Amino acid sequence: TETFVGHQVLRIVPTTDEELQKVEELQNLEELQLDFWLAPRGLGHPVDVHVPFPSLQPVKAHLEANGISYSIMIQDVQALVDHEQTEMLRSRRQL
Amino acid sequence: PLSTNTFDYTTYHSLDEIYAFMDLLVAENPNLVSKLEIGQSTENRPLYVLKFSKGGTNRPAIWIDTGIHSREWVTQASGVWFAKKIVQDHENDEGLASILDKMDIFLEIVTNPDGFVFTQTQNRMWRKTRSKRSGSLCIGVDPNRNWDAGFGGPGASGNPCSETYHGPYANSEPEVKAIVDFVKSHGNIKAFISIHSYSQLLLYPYGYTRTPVPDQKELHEISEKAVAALSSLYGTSYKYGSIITTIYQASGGTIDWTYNQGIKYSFTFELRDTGRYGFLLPAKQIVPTAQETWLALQVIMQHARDHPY
Repeated sequence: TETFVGHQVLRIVPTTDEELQKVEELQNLEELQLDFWLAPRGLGHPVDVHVPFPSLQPVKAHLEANGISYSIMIQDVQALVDHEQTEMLRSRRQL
Repeated sequence: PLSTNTFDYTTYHSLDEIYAFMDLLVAENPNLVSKLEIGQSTENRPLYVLKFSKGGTNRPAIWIDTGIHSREWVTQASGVWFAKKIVQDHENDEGLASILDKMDIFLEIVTNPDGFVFTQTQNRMWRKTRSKRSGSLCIGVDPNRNWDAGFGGPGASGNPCSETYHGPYANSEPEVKAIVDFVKSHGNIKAFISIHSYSQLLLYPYGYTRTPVPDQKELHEISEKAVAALSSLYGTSYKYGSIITTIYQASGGTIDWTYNQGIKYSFTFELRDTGRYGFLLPAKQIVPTAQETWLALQVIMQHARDHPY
């Protein structure tokens, strides 16, 4: 089973063509194993990237080095997945 | 659950639970609901479609599918809610009753069962099908890039490891081919709605080309009314427009194909939310999401009913 311990989802909103290009470049870096929940679509539109734990530091460093601001949309992906599972189990137990 | 009245619509369910729900719904409403098997998935799971019909033969029909991208769990859950809603309201709701007087409704709740099971057993974030191809270690094809509409063009990937991999050829995925075959053999589908999440958008064709569809004005007007209806319930805000102008170029998409088949009222929804939880939308939002989406669906269905072509 795939776990998401330490994973985060980052939200990036490119405001310049350079920023957009840098974000698009991330899509080609397969070794980072990024999962684009919302792919780049243009300036001013959010890009949501699910980043596995080992890639968090390099991705954030890449964004910060290029002056690209981002926010943490989901701080702890595994916590949300666990909560989802818990709720499903609770419903089944109630039934 | 012993009946669809005791089924818990406020939680996410497994494939087995959803398929059991379907059987219950059919058993409780044999004069309205039937279950069709339109094909089998890559891993030989049945592809079930619920048909809601008051009779007649090959009536004009509305198609709704949910769960084509398996990780978009609020869509399958909403599909379950829609099924129950149709049964509850088919007699007492004037709008729905009049739709069913003239048209049938087909609802495929779990359009990608292999992917759905995989999200529940192995990887909650799985999006694609589970097909394997020789020469690649990567599995799966994006079922919303596998349709024969601008197939293989910009807006899809030829890399099997990509989340938007279009597949080796159009309709390579049995989940897609089953719908294609069904639509072609039925021949009388007048509205086609494919439901995804997330982003809170209502979209119409095209995604593969910037050429506007001939019916762009009408589809835009319908979208405006549908979104207004949706927002009226809980104030959820939606944007609307063509796929390529509202999000990005995407080739091989479902509703581009259905539109090119002559199904004028072809729409795609992207349900809640806009980025607080994304695909991990809390279960307590299932019912509100389904309720508001249903209002928009009714606008589209009523328009299809009132504008035969």
